[in-house]
Amino acid sequence: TPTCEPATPLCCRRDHYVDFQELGWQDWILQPEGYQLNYCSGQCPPHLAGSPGIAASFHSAVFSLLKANNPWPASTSCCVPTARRPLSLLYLDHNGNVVKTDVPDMVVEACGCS
Amino acid sequence: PRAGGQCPACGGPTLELESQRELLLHLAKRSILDKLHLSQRPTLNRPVSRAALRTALQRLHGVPQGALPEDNREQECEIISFAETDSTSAYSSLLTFHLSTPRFHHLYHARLWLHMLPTLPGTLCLRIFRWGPRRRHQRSRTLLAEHHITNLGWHALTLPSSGLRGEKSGVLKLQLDCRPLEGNNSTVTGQPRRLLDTAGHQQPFLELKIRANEPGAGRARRR
Repeated sequence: TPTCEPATPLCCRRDHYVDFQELGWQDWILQPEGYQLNYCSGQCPPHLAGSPGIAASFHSAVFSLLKANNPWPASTSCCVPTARRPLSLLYLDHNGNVVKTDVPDMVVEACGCS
Repeated sequence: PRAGGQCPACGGPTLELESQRELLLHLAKRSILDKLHLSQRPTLNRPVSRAALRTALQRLHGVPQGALPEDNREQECEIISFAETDSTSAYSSLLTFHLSTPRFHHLYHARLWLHMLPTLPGTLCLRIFRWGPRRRHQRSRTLLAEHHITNLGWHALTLPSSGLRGEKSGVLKLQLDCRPLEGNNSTVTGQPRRLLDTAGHQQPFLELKIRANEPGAGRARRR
């Protein structure tokens, strides 16, 4: 995934760390202390459409070139997560039970154009 | 980018940093509550002693976790529920647990952790009963497990998960009856002392493991 500078207009992963203390939730979420709230945003010009957010394979590079040479792209494409990982949470429920669960697809790891 | 400019990514108006931060924190809250299937953050009705919590987590970390295939781990949920204890007599205690998991019916692993006091010499026979619903002023009870205890300290007593399911009210009551093992020649001398050590961080607790879906459901869906 290309590292995102704030001024980068192209589709990439924007990293933000959220501390549960900042949410006022440190009393019921015991572990971890915060998590990466990453999200995808940026423009998807035609030659980027369909290219994965990480190193594009040869096929998708050629595919992108073909697209770039086609002045009428079929449709616009969007900047979306292409890889996500679970987040392990340890929290208290309203009965004071301690619950440990792996929340699937919680952290965005890579972005790309759909 | 500064406020009032144009967002390089979407072309829309940019927000000043403070409102961007607020928007992100709101997104974070929404995302966590949705993934935990909660409509709002839990209000903690029953405070948990941090010392008891630390003791329970240390106990569980000492136990090798059953290796689960990766995809199952995402569907798995582990719960520690601390007991409210009433000593009904020297050799009997009533433990009350408040379980709030709607998915309780996919329970597949249950262990009761007790810190036993040196009540009587010799081996003790500990029976664990589950209290059923009250009928005509009678309370039924079902024997869940029987364990022989020879030493004091922490014990992890396995319970049949099938015996704990189906609790609609979310309140689970377990009664512990402790007797010297038959033929145990130690005579009961003096005033019997308490069976369980429930002081401070030795609070009894249930260790439960629940699958979010019925085993195999994911595979059926994928097929």
